[in-house]
Amino acid sequence: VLNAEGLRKEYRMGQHLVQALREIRLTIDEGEFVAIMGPSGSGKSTLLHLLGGLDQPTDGEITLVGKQVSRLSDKQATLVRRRNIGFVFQFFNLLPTLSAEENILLPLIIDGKRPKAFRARLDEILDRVGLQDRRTHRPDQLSGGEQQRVALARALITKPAILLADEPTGNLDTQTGTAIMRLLQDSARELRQTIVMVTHDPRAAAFADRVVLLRDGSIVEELVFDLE
Amino acid sequence: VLNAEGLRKEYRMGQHLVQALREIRLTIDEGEFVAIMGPSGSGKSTLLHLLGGLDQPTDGEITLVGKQVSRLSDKQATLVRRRNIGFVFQFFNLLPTLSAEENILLPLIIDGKRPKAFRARLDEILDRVGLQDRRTHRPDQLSGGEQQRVALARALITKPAILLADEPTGNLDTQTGTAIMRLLQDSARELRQTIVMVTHDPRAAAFADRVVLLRDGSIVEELVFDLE
Ligand SMILES: Nc1ncnc2c1ncn2[C@@H]1O[C@H](COP(=O)(O)OP(=O)(O)OP(=O)(O)O)[C@@H](O)[C@H]1O
Ligand SMILES: Nc1ncnc2c1ncn2[C@@H]1O[C@H](COP(=O)(O)OP(=O)(O)OP(=O)(O)O)[C@@H](O)[C@H]1O
Ligand SMILES: [Mg+2]
Ligand SMILES: [Mg+2]
Repeated sequence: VLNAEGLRKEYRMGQHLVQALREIRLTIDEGEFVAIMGPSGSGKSTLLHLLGGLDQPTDGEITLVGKQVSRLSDKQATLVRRRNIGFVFQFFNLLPTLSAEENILLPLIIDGKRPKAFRARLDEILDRVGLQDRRTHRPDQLSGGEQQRVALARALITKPAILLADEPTGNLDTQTGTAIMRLLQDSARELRQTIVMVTHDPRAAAFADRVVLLRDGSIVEELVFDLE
Repeated sequence: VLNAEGLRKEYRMGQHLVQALREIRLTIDEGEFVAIMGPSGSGKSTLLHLLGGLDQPTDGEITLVGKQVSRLSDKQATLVRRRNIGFVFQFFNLLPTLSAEENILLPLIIDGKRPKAFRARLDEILDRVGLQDRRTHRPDQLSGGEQQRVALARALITKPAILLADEPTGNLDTQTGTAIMRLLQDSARELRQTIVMVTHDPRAAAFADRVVLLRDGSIVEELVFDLE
């Protein structure tokens, strides 16, 4: 459902070239739960953004639900992404003027849906992320971990086929983090959702079927968990 | 060197009152390394901001290097803070238009110092946080963990008497995180620095002399490590 072939990403800094990703090949099947780990600066966020079509590679190709992203117009790529992908950003990207629940409902509103029809789903997701009594708070009235959970709820509310999550438990204590991982696991199972999660937390990675290790822009190792 | 007595912080949200901190009493001695842990939303960042004079309590008093913060004018409080405290924010607060090294030098410039005189210190700190080859990058050209390390370097460059750090390893892999903790430990020892660090990471907390556990706005437990 997600494929990267010969993927490269460079940034030119004056005289000097930063190789954020060098020749990445990665195939992810429908319903798989993949964790991406690696040192700070190794290219994880870059890879996730390319997989989600939020950025263009320097070279190589991303194939997303059967479509080659580089061959789509901006408009087509945006539609494919909105219909299929939920994205949790490393630093959330919440709208500062909207409350937690408004931020969460936003993807539905953008999709032309009417929020009232999703009241039950909103309630359930607020429950699962533990934010029922913070639903009216704006981002600047929320703790770091609370903002992170709003970002996750927002990515899940449309029940996307693919969830791309950049360090979804980075600002959470162990207990809250585990609750969040169970939510992801349940969501994946009941929706046959594909999950690609960047994480520094081995405990979070343990929920995945497969761990891909990045170092300095390349995949250096893959670990498969075969416990059924 | 840092004391909180009867500290309370409330936020009014319409009909409803959020008790972010309820009656906190905390004493931190010079040279101590204290970790503050607790669930997401338990009041850790709130406590750290009050300790650093970045926010006013609803009730109670903060005493900082012998001065009662509530009795100081805004201007006096700012001076006390700038001369004594280095602060690492949970979401960094870097200036987007400045490079990594310019962001790091900023406290010195604000202090009226000439950056050229601190060339060696800047080099050493860039080395210790592993950002020598990212020094010219602006925040939007840095990974999450790289931005976090810039924020830490900026807080350390003035060799402050007190370091207040809000989750300084939250966006770092284990290896980089350990390097950062060793940097904090060395800095504390050679400068007799007092460190108060909020963290979700038990491995980071293990570097502290004492762990204070918050839950729902109150201190519920303290653990002291007596290994010498
Ligand atoms: N716009 C840019 N210009 C130049 N270099 C960049 C740019 N964006 C990212 N980089 C560099 O590319 C590398 C990979 O960045 P990326 O954000 O993917 O790392 P990461 O693995 O997510 O790290 P972290 O765990 O710290 O979040 C980093 O070393 C970073 O400095
Ligand atoms: N301006 C505000 N208005 C209303 N409530 C607030 C405001 N700022 C913080 N809060 C609430 O106060 C509580 C404590 O916030 P704080 O940021 O101190 O938590 P924290 O322990 O740092 O959490 P985390 O580990 O998630 O960063 C949270 O439940 C938050 O929703
Ligand atoms: Mg990243
Ligand atoms: Mg916090």
